[in-house]
Amino acid sequence: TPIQNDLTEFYNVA
Amino acid sequence: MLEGKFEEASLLKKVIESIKDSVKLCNFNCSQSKGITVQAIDDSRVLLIALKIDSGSFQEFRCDRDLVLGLDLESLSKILKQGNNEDYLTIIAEDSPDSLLVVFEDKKKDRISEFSLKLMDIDSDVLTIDDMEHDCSITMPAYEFAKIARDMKTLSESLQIIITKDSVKFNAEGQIGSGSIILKPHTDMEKPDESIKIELNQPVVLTFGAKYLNDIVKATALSSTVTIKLTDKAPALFEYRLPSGYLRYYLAPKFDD
Repeated sequence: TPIQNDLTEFYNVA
Repeated sequence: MLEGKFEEASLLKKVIESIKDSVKLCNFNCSQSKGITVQAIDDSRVLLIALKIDSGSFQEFRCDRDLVLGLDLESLSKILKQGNNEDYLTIIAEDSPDSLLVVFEDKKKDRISEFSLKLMDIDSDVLTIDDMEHDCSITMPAYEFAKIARDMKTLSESLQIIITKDSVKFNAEGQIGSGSIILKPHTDMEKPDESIKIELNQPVVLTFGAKYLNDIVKATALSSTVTIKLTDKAPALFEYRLPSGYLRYYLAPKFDD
């Protein structure tokens, strides 16, 4: 089953 | 002071209905130059909403000083349901507001209805999203993408999107079986919004949570077309154009273990 990624793995929290 | 008058209440009603199930609380940033902008992330941090309602979306817009309106969207939705779609809708806030005034005016009858919505202090994370080149972009009828997202969710929790030069394929594999829908690019001269356009730098295969795609297609009423921008191993961008501005969703992909 594919694992759901989190947006913070791709973008920095400002 | 902020004063923004919409020609029709339906625009803001549709925008709020499109995002309120994904984010409950969010800050509306208001300025004379940018109009209203919002960035909000859902609780699971998988889906991000970026909204821009330019001043051109308003019949009249003035914002003397930059303002942040902390809104509970469920509450705002309740108030917006008090007005008719065709009514003029004006939102008004003082410079240091603790409430937002919402005014509906019926265009035919002498009826004016006013509501006050309490504002909140909302502490939210903001993500830095740089403009980037995408591997491919698809523009297709919004209703068609909505039907695919809703239908395929009944088969599987995940929807795979496979883009090549010649086609876009939506693939779902679930316990009861599997399904796929293949669309080929075409141009409809009479109804341009019915066209399917693919721009491709390189082929992409990505998998997304069907639940989130179904949240995204709640924006279908806002625009006749949706543009989907995909990049290998990166979040996808789904964009619905407003008359002046946009509603964008950034969705993190799923990867195989």
